[in-house]
Amino acid sequence: GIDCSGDSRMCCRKEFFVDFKEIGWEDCIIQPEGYHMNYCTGLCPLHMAGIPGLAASFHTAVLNLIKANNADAAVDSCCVPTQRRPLSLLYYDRDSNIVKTDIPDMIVDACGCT
Amino acid sequence: TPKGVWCPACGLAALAPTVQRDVLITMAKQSILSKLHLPDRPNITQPTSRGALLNALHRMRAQRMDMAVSPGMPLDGSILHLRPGMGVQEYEILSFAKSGSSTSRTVRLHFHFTRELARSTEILQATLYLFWAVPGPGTHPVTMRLLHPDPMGLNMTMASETQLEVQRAGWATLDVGRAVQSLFGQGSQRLTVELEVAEDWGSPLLAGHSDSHWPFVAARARARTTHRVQRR
Repeated sequence: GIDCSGDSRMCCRKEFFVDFKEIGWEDCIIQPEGYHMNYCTGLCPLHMAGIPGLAASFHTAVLNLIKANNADAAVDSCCVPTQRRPLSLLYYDRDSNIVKTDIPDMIVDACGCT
Repeated sequence: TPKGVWCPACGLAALAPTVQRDVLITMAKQSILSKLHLPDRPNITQPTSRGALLNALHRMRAQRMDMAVSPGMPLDGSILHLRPGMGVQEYEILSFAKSGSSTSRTVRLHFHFTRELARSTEILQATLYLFWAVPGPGTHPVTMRLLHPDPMGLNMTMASETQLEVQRAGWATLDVGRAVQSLFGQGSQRLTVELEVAEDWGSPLLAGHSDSHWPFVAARARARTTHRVQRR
């Protein structure tokens, strides 16, 4: 997958960091200091369908052209997470107990076209 | 998203950067709170001191090392080996004691667990850590009772009573897994530990409640999975 740069319009991963101190949660979340709430955005034109991330090789580019010219069924292709990992949290609950848990699939590491 | 339903990320690009940021932060808060089964951001009234937290984590690690080393540990329900569940969310919970009523011969400690946790998880293991302060040499008998309020919260139900022989000052660990499981099973959220000693002992715990010797319960829990039935 690729990370979104300034003007990229194709499917990519947009990084977004939520600093718990900035949102006033630093007293109830002991660790970590923030949450990488990355998300997927960008276009998935037909000939990109099914390719994780953006085509990088010549062979793939040719394959894309064949697909684009021959494709008959107009189907949607969406830019979605292709790799995710858990968010580990150490936090206070409402009874001031300290809880540690790993929330699965909370951090997006890569995006691609369905 | 299904056709025609607004896709959160689609509309985002059209918003002004500051508005985008606010929308994303709101989504991040909602996402974390819902995954932690918290209705809203917890309001922390009694943060634990760093000393007590570090000491508790140190005790738990020492206990795990002992368990890992000790041959033939009991395989009954009290010491469950946690296989990392396939994608099932697991929790480790540290609950520090709140002082309850006490007399010349009894001390009561309360441990609270949130309703959300009691509803959404199943307890796999729970250990009570106590630091004994003994008055002198010899063996000192202690009766430990585990109580929890009945669902109406009017009376106390005794889950178990154990006779202990305390010979020296220091940390002791006691398995309270079944008591916490039955607590959660009855929809209750408070475990009360009552310690009864002989008349001349005074308090069996370290007087003055020094932070790093304060009693706590360390529990391991797993998210309740919806019951799946497979037919062949």
